[in-house]
Amino acid sequence: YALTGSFWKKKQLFWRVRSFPQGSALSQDIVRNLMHYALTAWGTEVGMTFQEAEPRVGTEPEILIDFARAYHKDSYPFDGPGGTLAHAFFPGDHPISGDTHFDDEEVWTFGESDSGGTDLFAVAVHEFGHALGLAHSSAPNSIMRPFYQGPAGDPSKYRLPPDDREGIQQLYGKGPNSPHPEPTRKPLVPPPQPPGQPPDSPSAPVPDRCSGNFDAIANIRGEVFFFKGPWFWRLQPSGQLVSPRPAKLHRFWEGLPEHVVTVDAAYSRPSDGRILLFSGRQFWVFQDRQLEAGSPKLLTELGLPPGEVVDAVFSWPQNGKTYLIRGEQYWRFDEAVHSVDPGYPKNLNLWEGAPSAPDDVTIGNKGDTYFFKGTEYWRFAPGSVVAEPGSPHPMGPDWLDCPPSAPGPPAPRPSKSPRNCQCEINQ
Amino acid sequence: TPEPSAQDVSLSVDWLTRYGYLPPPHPAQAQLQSPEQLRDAIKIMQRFAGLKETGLMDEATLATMKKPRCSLPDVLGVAGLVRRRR
Repeated sequence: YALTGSFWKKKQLFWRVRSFPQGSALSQDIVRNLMHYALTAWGTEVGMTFQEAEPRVGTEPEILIDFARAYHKDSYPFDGPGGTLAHAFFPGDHPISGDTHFDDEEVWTFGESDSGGTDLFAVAVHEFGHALGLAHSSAPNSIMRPFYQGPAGDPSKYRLPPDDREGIQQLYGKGPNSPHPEPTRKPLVPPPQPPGQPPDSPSAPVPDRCSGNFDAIANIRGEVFFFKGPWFWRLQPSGQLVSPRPAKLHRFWEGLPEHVVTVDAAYSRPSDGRILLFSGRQFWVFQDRQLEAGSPKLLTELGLPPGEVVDAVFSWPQNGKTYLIRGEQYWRFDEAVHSVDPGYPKNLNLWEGAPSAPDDVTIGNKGDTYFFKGTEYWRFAPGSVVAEPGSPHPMGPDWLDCPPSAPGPPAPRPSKSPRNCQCEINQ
Repeated sequence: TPEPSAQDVSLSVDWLTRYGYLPPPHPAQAQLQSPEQLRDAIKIMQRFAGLKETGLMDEATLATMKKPRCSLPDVLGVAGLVRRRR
């Protein structure tokens, strides 16, 4: 799926058929019913409601539906039977936003085979996907594929294909009555500690999270993981660190070989929820905390040239594609066809303001993209490839509960280094 | 593979431009497209449509370009943004 970057900020929208097809076998009531079912197909997945507006009452509905011919005062003239069938305008504040136009010169049908004409319901579901903020998808079974794919079946029983559900739920969240609840995933819990080894053993020296320079940073099911050497910290969605003390890599990621002591990049694959840890020229695939059979795999399997390693990997919610960054270049990987898109690598400066060779890049829980490097981070608003003004920001205070490094006299140092301090049970 | 006719090439370039695979022509200057640029655009179109990526205007590609479809572009680049703003 691909998002256009625009969506409605309200959960109830109004619609109305302003002009009906002329000379069609479909009655006006059937047309209205088909529109209702086509909108409902999207609404049930995200908890949105669509109400048919009465003509000439109150304000204009967001989605005005027309059957028009040839040039009809927008940028997309129709071309008679065949060719272009319909179009819709993406969400926004303009009066035409959300409006949906069908070519009146098509033979619109409902519930018939291909030979009888074009199934109005199938085309309406596709167009309303645009009216709600989706662009065209290349996924094989998606209703948002740009080409007409034949009748969509009984409108009252129709359900969106998985690619479209995922796309619309990226924009509006999951509806309470979504007919396709995701199976409950096993929560990520820390493994039990081995006996006789307290989790916060003061004898083990640990790195300082406030000094930044992480090897990898990833958002895994809403929690941000900060990797440094054989350690990592976890930041809960509430913004609280699970513990100021890091956890050991190998106690958590079961099956990760002992010789892997740094993670160069990590990300959670949205298509199946697998977690991928990259180190050197290989990567390891985990389901929850368990290593999957077949790991490690080589980066060349992702279409990268032999010999390459990666600085950062992330999946961009805007288009569901995976971005692999190395130095000042990046590749775009398409999970659906399992290869790098043509035309890559491209220069990282297409992400305006982004640092080269970032420590890692991850997506926040509100869809923002964050580049991290050293002790700083750069924020990109959802869908934007331009860093927000004021970037970079210091990451310690914003992410890791660290004091701001204000200029002035140095902070008083403890008389003993943490390595040598003696801790009481309650300290 | 037989060479596509000049008309097919012309229609294909128009199609690739209309649906966002090639940049829109500049109003003030003639547009010159390199064969590489055209091949890349065809490849991306073929990938999008689930066809074999040949980079050539083969029969399957031309047939797909003649299929009924939605009027909106597949690649929302600068052209898409300009249209939305307008």
